[in-house]
Amino acid sequence: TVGAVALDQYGNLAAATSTGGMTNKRYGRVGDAPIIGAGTYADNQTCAVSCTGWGEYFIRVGVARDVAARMEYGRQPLAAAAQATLDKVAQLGGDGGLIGLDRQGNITMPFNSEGMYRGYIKANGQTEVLIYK
Amino acid sequence: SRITLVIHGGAGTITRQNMTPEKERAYTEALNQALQAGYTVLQRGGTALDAVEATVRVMEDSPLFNAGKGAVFTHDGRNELDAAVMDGQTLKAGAVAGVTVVRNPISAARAVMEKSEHVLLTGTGAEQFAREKGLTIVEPGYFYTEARYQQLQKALASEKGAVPDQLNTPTKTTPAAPVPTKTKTKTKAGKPQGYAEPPIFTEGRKYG
Repeated sequence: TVGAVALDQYGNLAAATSTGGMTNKRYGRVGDAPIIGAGTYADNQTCAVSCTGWGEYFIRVGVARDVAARMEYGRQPLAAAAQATLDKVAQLGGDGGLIGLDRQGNITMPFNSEGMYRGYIKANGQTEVLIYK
Repeated sequence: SRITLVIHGGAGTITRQNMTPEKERAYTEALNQALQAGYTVLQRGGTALDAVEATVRVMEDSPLFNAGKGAVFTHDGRNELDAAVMDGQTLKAGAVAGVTVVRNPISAARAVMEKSEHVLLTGTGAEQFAREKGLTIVEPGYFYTEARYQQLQKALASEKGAVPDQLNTPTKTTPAAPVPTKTKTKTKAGKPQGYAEPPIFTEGRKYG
């Protein structure tokens, strides 16, 4: 799975996710990536999120919207909201990660699997690409 | 300006042990290329929506990632692709699932968002919609990579020796579950007597 979240100069957020799904899948199985609110979500008032991981758990938790809802209702900051939601996935036995971005330009990239290909570029040009924990 | 772009290329058993310096360099280069594509859009005053689509298209076209070219294989040896996009300003969203001939599924997802009144289209219907909207259509073989095909062979081989789970077991009559007795007594763990965890997945077999 691949994904991107962006904040433009007009203050708008957007999120995108694309995947081949799970190796050896049957019966037209679909994971979280194309399910809005599970693997992909964006709302200017809270955050933009793109997920990657064991889809069934991300769907059952509704991860992408859960992160935004924690910010909206619980007034949690992005990083805390993302970590709390990912902890919920782990409690159920799922693994994976997500990238998140809010309208102040704050970034979060938590994951509880062994690694996650991830990276960012900020307004000042600061950029980083990471693979392992 | 607070223009910012964040990307991911998937999570999983990515450890130093199963990585080579060449592979690590290739992934780092591909991620940087994807970052540059989206960031250039933002620097030129483009929208966040244009930036995320441009970024994901680069990763869909790279055979390294499990999306577009280089996607994993289904049990039947096909590539079924899913994608979604959402606009934070309008809360409009679009998604496709199970498409097999659309070169860039993320662009199909965006077409669903902007050129239909739906949110999610799947399978051959989604492919027909993509064709009608002029998206690039390719042969299913376009997505093939040897590495992903070998991953499928490995999963199939490991499946051969595994105990068939519920999904594989042919249907046969099983004795009806005992009718729970009315009086429920709580065990110390707080679970009602006779409660059993639903066997959703066989431990350790995630793929398939």
